[in-house]
Amino acid sequence: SGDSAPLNEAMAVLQHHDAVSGTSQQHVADDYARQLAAGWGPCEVLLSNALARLSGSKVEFTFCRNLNISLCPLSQTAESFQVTIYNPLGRKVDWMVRLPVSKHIFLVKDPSGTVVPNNVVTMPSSNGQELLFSASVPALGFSIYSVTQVPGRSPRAPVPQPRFQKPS
Amino acid sequence: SRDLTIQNEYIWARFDPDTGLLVEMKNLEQDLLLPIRQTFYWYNASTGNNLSTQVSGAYIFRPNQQEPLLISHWAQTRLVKTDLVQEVHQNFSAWCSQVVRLYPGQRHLELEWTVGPIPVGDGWGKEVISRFDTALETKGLFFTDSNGREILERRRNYRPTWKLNQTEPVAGNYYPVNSRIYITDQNVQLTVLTDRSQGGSSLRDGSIELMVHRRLLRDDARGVGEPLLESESGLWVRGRHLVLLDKAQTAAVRHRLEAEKELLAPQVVLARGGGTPYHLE
Repeated sequence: SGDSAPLNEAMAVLQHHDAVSGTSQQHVADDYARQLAAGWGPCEVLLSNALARLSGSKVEFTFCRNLNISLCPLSQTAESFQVTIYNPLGRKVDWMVRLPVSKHIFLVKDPSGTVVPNNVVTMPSSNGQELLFSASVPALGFSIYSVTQVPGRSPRAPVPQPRFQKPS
Repeated sequence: SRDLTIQNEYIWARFDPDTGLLVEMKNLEQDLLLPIRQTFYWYNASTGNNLSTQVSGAYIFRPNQQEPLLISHWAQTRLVKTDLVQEVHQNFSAWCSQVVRLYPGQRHLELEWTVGPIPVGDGWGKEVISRFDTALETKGLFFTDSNGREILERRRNYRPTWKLNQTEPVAGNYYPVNSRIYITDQNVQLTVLTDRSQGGSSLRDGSIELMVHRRLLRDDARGVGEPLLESESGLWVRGRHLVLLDKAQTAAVRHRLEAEKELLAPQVVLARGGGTPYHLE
């Protein structure tokens, strides 16, 4: 069973001005991070249970905490996976989903099974690939998109040309 | 071609082909063109001087000179253009890079900056800023928010509630920015949305700066008892600034809606396909 209390507790502790403004010693700052990370775990279980209940399907949900540095073992290895996007706003939003993937072509379908356009972009800094597709998510709701590798074909992803400026 | 531009239906941005820096932004919908130069600088952290022994530390921001130093005069750039995104990747140095991005339907320029680990081998603490310079005549005024709920007018070297004797021309004009900072000449407004709280200011007319990362070498004698100096190789930080260019009259609705979307951004959860039905029926 999930539990949001540890994360609530961590957030309460982190109301201290040291946590808000970084005026603590390093080991205290590390402990703040430890408390937050420890709180995420049981919260992710809680969110998974809620999503399973609401989507009517028991699946093993995976939270990729390092998407901002293009790390997500599941999307980088799985041949097919589902992407659930939850929108906490009280209005519908369109959101560009970016997920690190392996060098393949993908088929992306929206909740109604309609194929949506997607791109695989090579990241110049790391030469990794990212899958992009635009998701439409209802107010205070979620949408589930399915992603499937197209067997056999690799992307002819536009390799960005380096533009070397002559140093001024 | 030497033309380095990205655009979507609403925004057009041009970069200097020689330096790789952003030099112009246009709101195509409102036909607003703004020459704007954005790049990264660092303040050299004070270790105390003849005016005061106060050093820059966890509690205190005190640069040792008014002018920040450029991280680089130019950036190595790479251009990525697909039907779902147009990006310019800028590499300023080994510890400072940025991706300037436009998606279809987006009415702001997304600047995803990556800064760190800040090198301090030269013995200097560094306080890194992203600075936007324009020709807007802003008459010493700029605006910062308070917890995203209230916008406060700020005037350079001035306090509304007492007669300020300004002793710190930089730090004395820095204010907390929780979600946005903007400047206006009453016709055009330039707004920068942040994805976290940062220190910010406008130290000259037409200019906006936001502090993105710091790494210092001295304790500032305010009780922490150690400098703001991450252990080992040091932290590198990645964040986003969303840049909006609007007519002053219509800017509020734009930045309010965008800031709310930034604060309550969608969350992504993955799952392998399949799964057993939750309910037997």
